[in-house]
Formats: sequence, structure tokens, C-alpha cells
Amino acid sequence: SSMEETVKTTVAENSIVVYSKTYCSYSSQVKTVFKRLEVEPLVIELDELGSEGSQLQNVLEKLTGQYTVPNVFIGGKHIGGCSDTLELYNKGELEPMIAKANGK
Amino acid sequence: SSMEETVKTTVAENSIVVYSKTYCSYSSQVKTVFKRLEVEPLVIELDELGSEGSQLQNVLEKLTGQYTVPNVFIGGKHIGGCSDTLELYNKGELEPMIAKANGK
Ligand SMILES: N[C@@H](CCC(=O)N[C@@H](CS)C(=O)NCC(=O)O)C(=O)O
Ligand SMILES: N[C@@H](CCC(=O)N[C@@H](CS)C(=O)NCC(=O)O)C(=O)O
Ligand code: FES
Repeated sequence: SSMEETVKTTVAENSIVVYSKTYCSYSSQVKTVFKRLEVEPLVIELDELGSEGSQLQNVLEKLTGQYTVPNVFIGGKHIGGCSDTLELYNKGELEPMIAKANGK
Repeated sequence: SSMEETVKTTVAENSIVVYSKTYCSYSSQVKTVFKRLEVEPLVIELDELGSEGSQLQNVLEKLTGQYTVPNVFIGGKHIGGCSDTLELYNKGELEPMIAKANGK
């Protein structure tokens, strides 16, 4: 579908992508992690996109197996949600991943 | 208002009350804490109550200053949200509070 293509293009063209909801504390936690690392993800707030937001959420589930937010991609690779991102951060593995995605 | 009275009665008559949303991980964390303590809060899932849910959320803000979920009461006293509850739990202060509310 064209929305699947949109998501694939988005995550291919942006080193860090976070599908998020503005009112969600787990989404906020992930955004805070990237802020601490002084990098700026492309953040897509699904709750601000009306019906397109729920369509995107369904497409993400189809593409990644993950329906929940936050849904995180680095260098085009599906990372997971809040727990996955925090785990990588705490293990010191997130930063190298970001650097690689940025071609450094 | 009658909804304010409903909330006041609810938190007065139930030793632990959690105003929650079913899809919210912060709400789940709080429910997990009480499960670990082998106590059963009265859980009110605001997202399952349609427009009454948002009215309750507004009333809670008026009564407690807190609009967000989870919104936790023990022994009729407003405890706060997820962070507040976890802090009390980690300090070992939550259990005594619950015991007291249960008249033990
Ligand atoms: N363990 C997952 C939990 C993700 C989760 O349950 N997310 C909730 C919001 S906190 C969700 O997407 N619920 C369904 C929805 O909001 O549509 C993580 O760490 O990201
Ligand atoms: N620091 C607060 C955060 C509470 C919070 O931001 N809750 C969000 C959901 S995770 C909320 O209620 N957002 C508005 C809404 O869902 O109506 C806590 O620990 O409980
Ligand atoms: S909606 Fe509460 S943590 Fe995501």
C-alpha cells in the first residue's frame, strides 16, 4: 500500500525515527533519551494525525510486528519500543548505533 | 457537582483506588506494583467510560490538581501518579500506608 511505502521511505531517509503519541510518558522517555544524546529524531505524533495516525499504527504493526508506541527506528532498522531503547542506551549500545546511522 | 461527589465517595470507601487507562504503560506499572503487594485496588479505566471518562478526568484535576493518569489514592489520600507511587514503593513506604488504610 502507499502508506507502507511512506513508512519504508521515512525510516530509510531519516537516521532516527520515533512514532509517538504526545500524551504518552513512554514516548516522552524515548524522546528524552535522544535529547540527552544531543540528536534529533524525526518524531511522528500519531495522535495528532487523526485517522491517518491509526492507519500508520496499523501499517507499523504489519511492517514490524509492533503495534504499540513508541516505535523506534535507527538507520532504517526497527529497534523496538521504550524498554528496548532504554536497554540499548543503558548498555552503551545506542550511541554507536546512531553514529553509524549518521555515517560517522 | 454529582461527579465530584462520586469521586469523593469512591476514594473514601475503597482503600486503594487507581484511575487508569487500559492502553497506558504507566498505568500498567502502577497496577503491577499493587499486584506484587498482593492487594487489589479498585481500578477505574477512564478510556472504557466514553465521555464519562473524560469528565472524571476533569473532576480529578479539579479535586487533586492532577489531570494525568494513573491517578492513585490510598486510604482516601491522593498519592499522585506512577513516579510518586513507585517512589513510595522503593522507599518501603507504600506497604505501611496500605496496611493502615486497611485498618491493620
Ligand atoms: N513494552 C513496550 C510497551 C509499549 C506500550 O504498551 N505502549 C502503549 C502506550 S504506553 C500503547 O501503544 N498502547 C496502545 C496505543 O496507545 O495505541 C515499550 O517499552 O515500548
Ligand atoms: N509523571 C507522571 C506522568 C503522568 C502522565 O504524563 N500521564 C499521561 C499518560 S502516560 C497522561 O495522563 N496523559 C494525558 C492523558 O492520557 O489524558 C506520572 O508519573 O504518573
Ligand atoms: S500512554 Fe501512559 S505511558 Fe504511554
